[in-house]
Amino acid sequence: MLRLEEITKIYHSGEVETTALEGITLNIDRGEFIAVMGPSGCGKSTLLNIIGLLDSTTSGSYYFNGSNVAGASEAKLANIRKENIGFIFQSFNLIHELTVAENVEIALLYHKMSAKERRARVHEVLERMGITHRADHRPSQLSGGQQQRVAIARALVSQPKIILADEPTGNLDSIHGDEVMQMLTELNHDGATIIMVTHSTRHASYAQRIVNLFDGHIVTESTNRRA
Amino acid sequence: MLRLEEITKIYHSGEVETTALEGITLNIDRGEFIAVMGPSGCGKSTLLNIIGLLDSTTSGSYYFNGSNVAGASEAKLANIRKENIGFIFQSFNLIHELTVAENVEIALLYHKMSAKERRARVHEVLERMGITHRADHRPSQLSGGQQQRVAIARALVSQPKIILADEPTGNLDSIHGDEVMQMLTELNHDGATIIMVTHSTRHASYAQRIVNLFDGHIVTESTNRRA
Ligand SMILES: Nc1ncnc2c1ncn2[C@@H]1O[C@H](COP(=O)(O)OP(=O)(O)OP(=O)(O)O)[C@@H](O)[C@H]1O
Ligand SMILES: Nc1ncnc2c1ncn2[C@@H]1O[C@H](COP(=O)(O)OP(=O)(O)OP(=O)(O)O)[C@@H](O)[C@H]1O
Ligand SMILES: [Mg+2]
Ligand SMILES: [Mg+2]
Repeated sequence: MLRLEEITKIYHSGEVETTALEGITLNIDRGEFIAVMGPSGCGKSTLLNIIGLLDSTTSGSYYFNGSNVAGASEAKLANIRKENIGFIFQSFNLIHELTVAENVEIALLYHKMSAKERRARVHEVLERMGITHRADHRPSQLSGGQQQRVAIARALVSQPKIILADEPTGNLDSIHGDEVMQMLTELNHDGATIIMVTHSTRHASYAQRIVNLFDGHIVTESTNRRA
Repeated sequence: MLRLEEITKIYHSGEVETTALEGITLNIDRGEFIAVMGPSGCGKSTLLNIIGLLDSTTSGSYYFNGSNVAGASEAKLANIRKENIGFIFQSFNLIHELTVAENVEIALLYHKMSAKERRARVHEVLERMGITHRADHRPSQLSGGQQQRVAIARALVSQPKIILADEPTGNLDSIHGDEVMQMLTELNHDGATIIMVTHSTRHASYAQRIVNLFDGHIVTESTNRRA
């Protein structure tokens, strides 16, 4: 379903070149739940951004549902993202001028449903994340972990086919963190493909496969027998 | 050294009142290393902001080195902060227009030392945090964990008497996280007073005392026999 072949990503800043990923080859089947781990700076967010069509590759090929995305127009990529992908960003990327409920509702505006249905779904996911009491606040009035839960709610409210989660529990205590993992597990059982970056071996154990990155390369892959 | 008596903090947003802290009474001695834990949204960052003189209380008294800070001018508070406190923010608060080295160097501008000495100290702490290769980049060109390490470097470069760390390892893998805890431990042995918010029981075990917050109240305190 998602096929990366020999993906390399080099960032240029002034005269400095940073090879963030090199020779990444990875196949992800529909419905898989994969955890990506590795030291800070090793390329995990870069990998997720490429999979999520938010960043281009320097070389190599990426096939999304069988079609090569290289050279696809930004409009086409934006369409594919809207229809398929829910992204939980490492730094949340909430819109400061909108309320919590509005931030989450935005993710449903492209989907065919009445305003009434939209608001019901927003309420449901905010309740699941334990932040309904913050619905009319703005992100700056929330704690760090509450902001993270808004980012999660926004990514999941449309029940996307592919969920890309970049360290979704980094600001959460163990109870809220486990609740998020529980929700991701249920969505995976309902058919969602999930790729989750995490520093927590405990949360990685919810996945069926763990991919370890180091210095821009995949160094090991392991199958999780428990999941 | 730091004495909080019956501290209450209420936020007002429109018609909604949020009691973030209620009746907080806490004494912190010079040289202590305290961990603060509790569920997302329970008041930890608010507590740290009040201790760090970044936020005022709604009621109650806060004595910093014996003098009541209520009613102190912003200029006076800013002076106390500059001379005593290093703050690691939960959302980093880096200056986007400056390089990594400049972001860290700013913390030394109030201290009497030559430019040469400043740059040596900046280099030393960046090396300790494993990010010298990013010194001339801007924060947006760094990974999440690298940004967190810049925030840590900036707070620690002046070797402050009081270190307030709000979830300093949330975006770090275990190796880098342990390295940060090691550094905090050394600074504590050299005399720094440390108050650290964390969701990690493993990192909390580096502290001598653990304070548990719930819904704005202190619910338990425990002494760590191992530390
Ligand atoms: N500016 C604000 N206006 C209104 N409410 C606020 C504001 N800042 C924080 N709050 C609320 O005060 C409560 C405590 O927030 P705080 O940031 O201290 O929590 P926390 O324990 O640090 O949580 P986390 O672990 O998620 O970082 C939360 O319910 C939060 O929504
Ligand atoms: N825009 C950019 N310009 C230059 N270098 C970049 C840019 N974005 C990322 N990098 C570099 O690419 C490398 C990989 O970054 P990435 O964000 O993928 O790491 P990561 O594994 O997600 O780390 P963390 O666990 O700290 O979030 C890092 O060395 C980073 O500094
Ligand atoms: Mg990252
Ligand atoms: Mg907080």
